[in-house]
Amino acid sequence: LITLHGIEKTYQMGDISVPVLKGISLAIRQGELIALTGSSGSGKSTLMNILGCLDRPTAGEYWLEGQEISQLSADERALLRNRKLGFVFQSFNLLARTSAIENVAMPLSYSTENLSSSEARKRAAEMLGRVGLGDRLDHYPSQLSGGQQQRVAIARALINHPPVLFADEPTGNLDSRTSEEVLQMFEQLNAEEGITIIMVTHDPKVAGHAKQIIRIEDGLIQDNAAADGP
Amino acid sequence: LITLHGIEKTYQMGDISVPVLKGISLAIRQGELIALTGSSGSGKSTLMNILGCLDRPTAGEYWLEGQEISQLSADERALLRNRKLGFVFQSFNLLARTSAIENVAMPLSYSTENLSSSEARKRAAEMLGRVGLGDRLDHYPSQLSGGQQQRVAIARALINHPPVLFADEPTGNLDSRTSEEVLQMFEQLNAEEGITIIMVTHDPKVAGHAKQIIRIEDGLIQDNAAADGP
Ligand SMILES: Nc1ncnc2c1ncn2[C@@H]1O[C@H](COP(=O)(O)OP(=O)(O)OP(=O)(O)O)[C@@H](O)[C@H]1O
Ligand SMILES: Nc1ncnc2c1ncn2[C@@H]1O[C@H](COP(=O)(O)OP(=O)(O)OP(=O)(O)O)[C@@H](O)[C@H]1O
Ligand SMILES: [Mg+2]
Ligand SMILES: [Mg+2]
Repeated sequence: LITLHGIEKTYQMGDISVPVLKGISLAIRQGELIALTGSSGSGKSTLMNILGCLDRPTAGEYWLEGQEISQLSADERALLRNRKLGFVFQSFNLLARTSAIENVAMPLSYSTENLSSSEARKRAAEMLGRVGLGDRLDHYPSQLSGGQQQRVAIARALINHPPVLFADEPTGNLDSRTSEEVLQMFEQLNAEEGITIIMVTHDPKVAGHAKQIIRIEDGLIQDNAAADGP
Repeated sequence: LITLHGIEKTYQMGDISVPVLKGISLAIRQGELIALTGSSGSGKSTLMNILGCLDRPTAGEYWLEGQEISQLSADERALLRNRKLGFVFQSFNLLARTSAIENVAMPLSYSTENLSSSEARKRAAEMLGRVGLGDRLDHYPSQLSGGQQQRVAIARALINHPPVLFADEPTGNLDSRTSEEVLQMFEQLNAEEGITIIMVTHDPKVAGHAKQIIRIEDGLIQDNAAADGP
């Protein structure tokens, strides 16, 4: 499904070069459930942004479903994202001036299904119910707790049933019981709908839910192995 | 040092009332190191905002160093915060258009010490060095990883050596080694400088570093007990 070959990312700050990804190569098959771990600043979000077509590498190749996409334009990448990829951001990126239910319903406007606004609203409400926020539909992000905002971001990423979900620290603001509920929902989507899931996490318990763990340090992959599952 | 008596907080959303804190009473002595836990949406950040003088309760009393402060004006609360309280926000709240070192140096302008700008800069650099960001001084928040932004927020909260530090999920975006470093720094500040520390956390390992654990559920305290320390 996904192949990365020699992916590099270097930021330019004036005359200083900041190399962040230094040659990442990996392959991800359809239906996998993968945890990406590594210390703070090691390059996980940078790698996720490239995988999620939010950013371009400075070198290397990215093959998605047989198409090499590292040099697509911003518009072409946006089209790809809206059709195929769900993304949960480390800092949520909710629209501040729209309510929880409106934030979640927003990606439905890209869907090929052409839903009526009441049908879209109904689905958004149902997805928010699945993450335990059925009684918070009309709250604005500033009227939600950190973990509630995180769950709105998760619901929004899943509303279009994307074949691939990228989740950057999806449980960082959640207590253990709510984390467990979110992870079980991910496992169910992976098992029943075959959604390919790649999640960044600092939590060994979360990584334990994955079938494969990729560890990145200082911009390079250090291990890439099957998890010793439960 | 701190006494809360029957603290309530209810939000008004049009004609709907959302009761969040339903009668919180507790006492915190100088020099304590306390963990505040509870599920997502239980009221932890709301309670922290009241304790940190960022918000006012709808009912109840808040005694800080013998002064009842629940009805202070916004200006009076700002003065109190700048002089006595350090606060690490769950969503960091860094100034987007200023660099890491400038963000950290900012509270020094409230300090009674009247530092020169080069002395202020030197101290901010040293504090950032303590959280492992000595090589990221001139990066802007958007050029930092999630965990690096969190550490800038921690450095900023500590730069004035406040007698009380409130930290809302200070390690939520940090890997276990970096988390451990931050917690050891907190323990050292508590042991050597007597700083009173109240931290919200979802992580049982973090709570394990505290001497006392307060658990809040649905706006009420469920337990308030000494931690079975190591
Ligand atoms: N401005 C507001 N208006 C209405 N409701 C609010 C507002 N701010 C917070 N709430 C509600 O108050 C409740 C408690 O929020 P709070 O942020 O204190 O939770 P928390 O314990 O910090 O949760 P988390 O662990 O997810 O950060 C939540 O259910 C939230 O929806
Ligand atoms: N726009 C940028 N310009 C310069 N450097 C950047 C930029 N964005 C990120 N960086 C640097 O790239 C490195 C990796 O960042 P990244 O966000 O990928 O880390 P991460 O592994 O997700 O960390 P965390 O676990 O803290 O979220 C960091 O050292 C950061 O300072
Ligand atoms: Mg990150
Ligand atoms: Mg909170």
